[in-house]
Amino acid sequence: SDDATWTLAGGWEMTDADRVVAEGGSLFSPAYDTSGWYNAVVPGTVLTTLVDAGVYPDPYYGLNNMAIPESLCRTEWWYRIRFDKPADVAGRRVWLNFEGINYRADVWLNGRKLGDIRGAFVEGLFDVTECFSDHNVLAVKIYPPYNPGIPHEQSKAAGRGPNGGQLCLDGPTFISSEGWDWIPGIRDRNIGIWQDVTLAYTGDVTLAYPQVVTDLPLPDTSSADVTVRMEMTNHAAVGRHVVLCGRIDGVTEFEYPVEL
Amino acid sequence: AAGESRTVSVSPAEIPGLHLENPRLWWPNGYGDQAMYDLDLRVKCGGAESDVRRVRFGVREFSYELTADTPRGEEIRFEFQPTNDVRDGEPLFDTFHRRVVQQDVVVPALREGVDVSRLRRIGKDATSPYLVLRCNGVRIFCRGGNWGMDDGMKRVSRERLEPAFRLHREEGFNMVRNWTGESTEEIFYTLCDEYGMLVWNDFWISTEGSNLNVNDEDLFIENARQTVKRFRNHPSIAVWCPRNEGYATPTMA
Repeated sequence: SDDATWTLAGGWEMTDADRVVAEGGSLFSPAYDTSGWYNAVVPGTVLTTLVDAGVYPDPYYGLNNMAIPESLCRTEWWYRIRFDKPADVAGRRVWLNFEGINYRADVWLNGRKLGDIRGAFVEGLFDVTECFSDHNVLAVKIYPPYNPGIPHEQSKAAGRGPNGGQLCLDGPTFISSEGWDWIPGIRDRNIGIWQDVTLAYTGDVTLAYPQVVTDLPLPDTSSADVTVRMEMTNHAAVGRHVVLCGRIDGVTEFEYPVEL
Repeated sequence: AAGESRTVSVSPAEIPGLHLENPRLWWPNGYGDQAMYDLDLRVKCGGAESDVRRVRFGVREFSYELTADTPRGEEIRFEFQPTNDVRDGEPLFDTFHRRVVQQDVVVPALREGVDVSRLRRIGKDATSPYLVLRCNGVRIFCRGGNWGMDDGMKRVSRERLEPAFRLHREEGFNMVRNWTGESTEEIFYTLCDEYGMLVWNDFWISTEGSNLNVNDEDLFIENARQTVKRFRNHPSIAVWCPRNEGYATPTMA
C-alpha cells in the first residue's frame, strides 16, 4: 500500500484441520500440496470462503441459512499463504499485523510459531525480522468458539436467555453469532480472518496509536488547538535520538526531538 | 532507553503551528461540510525514516447534556444517564452508575430539594430523559439508523457499504448506531466521517442473559482498549456506549 507496507490480499488458501492431519507433511514445505484446499477470501470469514467456493449457498437469501451445517461452529481451520520478500529488508525490522481475526488463532511463519491472537477486535502484531526470508509461508490456525451456544426463547422459567447473545466462554466477538429464537439456530458464522493482514518494514523506533485531539474555544470556532499523542517504542538494544516530524495537510509542519 | 516505550505528546505549547486559525470544521450531515485534515507523522532515526503513520481527523468538539423532567415538574440536568434497568421493581445500579448518580444526579438533586426516590423512576415511569448533543456549540437534532445483524460473511468493503451511507445521507439522517459493535471496522467509521453520520458506538458485550460480566474480563477490556485507540480519531464517533440493554462491567467503568 506504500513503499513500506503491503497487504497480503491474494493467494490465501484454506482447509479444515482434519485434512491437514490426514494429508501429513509440513505446511511450511515448498512442496506441500494444497491442491485440495479452497481459495480463501481474506478478509472474510470461513463461511465467506465456503460460499465463494460454492460449498454452501449465500445465506442472505431465502432459506439458504438452513443449508449451513451445525459442524461449521465446531471445526478448526487452517489458512495458508506463500509470499516472496517484497523489497530489500537489510537493516529493517519486519512486522506482520493482523487487523482482526475471529475468535482465536495461532500464527506461524516459516515453521516458527509467532504467537496467538484472542478476540475479534485486537490487533495481532508480530516482529518477524528473525524468521523472515526471501520466500515465506504464513499459516494461521483458527479455532471455533468454546461453546457456540443454544438460542432459546425467553420465558419465566428460562429467563432472558442468551438468545442472540455472546458466545459462552469466549472473548469479544460479534453478538448475533449464536442465533435467534425466531429463526433456526445456525451458530458461529463469523470465524475467520475478517480484516486485512499487512506486512510492514520499519526502523528501530516505531509509532503506534496516534491520537489527535482538537480543542475549540467555544463558542468561538475561529481557531483550534491541536494536540497529537502517540506511543513511541525503541526496539533497539541501545538508546536512540529520534526526530518526530509532522505535517498537516501539507501546510503546517513541525519537528520534535525525542530520546528513547 | 533500549526497549523503552512511552507516550509522546505535542501541543501548541511546544509547536505553535498546532494552533489553527479559521479551521475547517467537521459537521454532522445537514449542518455543514465534513471537512477532514490529513496528519502525516514520521519518525527519523539517524537521518533515516524509521516509521510513518497517516491520520485523518476532523476539527470538531462535542458536548453532552442529559435533561429530564421529574413527575413534579422539576427539571433535572445531569451529565450522563443512570441505568433504568429494573429487576423485581428495584433499579439496578452498578459501580459506575452509582458513582454517576451520586455525583451528578443525587447530590445536586438533594441540594435542590428534589425527591430522590422519585428521581429513580424517571426513566421507567415518567418522562424519558433526553440526551442533548452539541457539535461545535450547535445543538444537533439526531436522526438515524440502528445497524447490526451480522450476516456472517463480513462483507464490509466500501463498495458494499457505501450505498447504505448514501441512502442515510439522502434521507436526511445524521446518526448511525453501531449496534453491539457489529460494525467495528475501519471502513465503517471512514464512511461515517465522510457522510456526516454521528456514531453511537456500542461495545459487543452480551446483551442478554442476566447482566453477567463477560467471562474473560481482561480479554474484553483489552479488546475494548484497542478499539478505542484504533478508531478514536474518527470525528464521527460521538458516544462510546458500554453495552446494549445493560450497563458497563465494573472494570470497564
